Amino acid sequence: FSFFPGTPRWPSNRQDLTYSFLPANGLTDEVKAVFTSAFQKWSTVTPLTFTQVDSYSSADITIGFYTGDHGDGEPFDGVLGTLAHAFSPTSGRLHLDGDENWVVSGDVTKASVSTAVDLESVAVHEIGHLLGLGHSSVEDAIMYPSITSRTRKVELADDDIQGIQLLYGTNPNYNGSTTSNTQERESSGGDP
Amino acid sequence: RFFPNITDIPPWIKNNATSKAPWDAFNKFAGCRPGEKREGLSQLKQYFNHFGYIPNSPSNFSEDFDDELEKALKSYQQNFKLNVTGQLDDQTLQQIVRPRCGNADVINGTSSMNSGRSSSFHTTGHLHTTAH
Repeated sequence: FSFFPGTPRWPSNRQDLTYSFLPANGLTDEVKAVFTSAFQKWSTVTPLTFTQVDSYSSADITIGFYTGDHGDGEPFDGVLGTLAHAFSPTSGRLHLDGDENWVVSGDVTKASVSTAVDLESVAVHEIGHLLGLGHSSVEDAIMYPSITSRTRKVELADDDIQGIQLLYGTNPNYNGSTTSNTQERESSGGDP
Repeated sequence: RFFPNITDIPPWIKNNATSKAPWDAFNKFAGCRPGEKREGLSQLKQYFNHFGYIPNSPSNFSEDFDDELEKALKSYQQNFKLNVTGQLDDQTLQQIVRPRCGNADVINGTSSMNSGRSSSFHTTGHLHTTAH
């Protein structure tokens, strides 16, 4: 794991964070639920909490889908290539490329389209940036920079957990496993 | 574009699925070695500049496989745990063209990505650990 230069983090008086979606995107509840699940991955292992609010202007974290040049000097590039980016604390901005073929649910590994990208996988990664994590060389880690299309990776690896817990400490209810309360790892075909 | 389920992806998307991703063109550099000059290498340098491996952002990158590109490649290969060859081998190119997060791997010329170690490379490829 790594941190941004200077190790920026959300201060101790801002641990209960709010998030909101760009109203112009008109996202469905199903899409928003993907982010709720993604935030939960990080709140499971830290004392941080995340609550969706309607007020975009007052939210700590803002989430939006954009295409091409969207004003932050980091234009998106169409299908594949750059999928998303996010800013370090306490900016709270998470931008995703609106040109991608985002799969919201279902087994993305079985998608017939080679450009299908699993939304939650990317969301979990970008939230890591919002919280202060940089990229990791550990391929299994959420914070590994690249993800192949038609791939789902949403569970925090030990590397991710060690990094985020160095920044924020441990959730007192965290039992040392991120998978026991979830139904991920769909490809295993075995125990949830 | 959102697809609530993979079965919702319409046929026209499937038909367009063979369209080139932005970095697919880099595959033509397979086997390209230091000292060579190839059209399009400036765009690969822009890629490395964007992700922090080439720190400066000149108005124009040359089409030369120069020391700067070799150094960037070695740092990239180190970060992605590839063989550190400083060359555009197949394994490295496969990694380069994969979809990825737009955030830089190297910020302010320093990468702490690999094993949490701050590192920088000389063109010889020797690793030097910095105090910070």
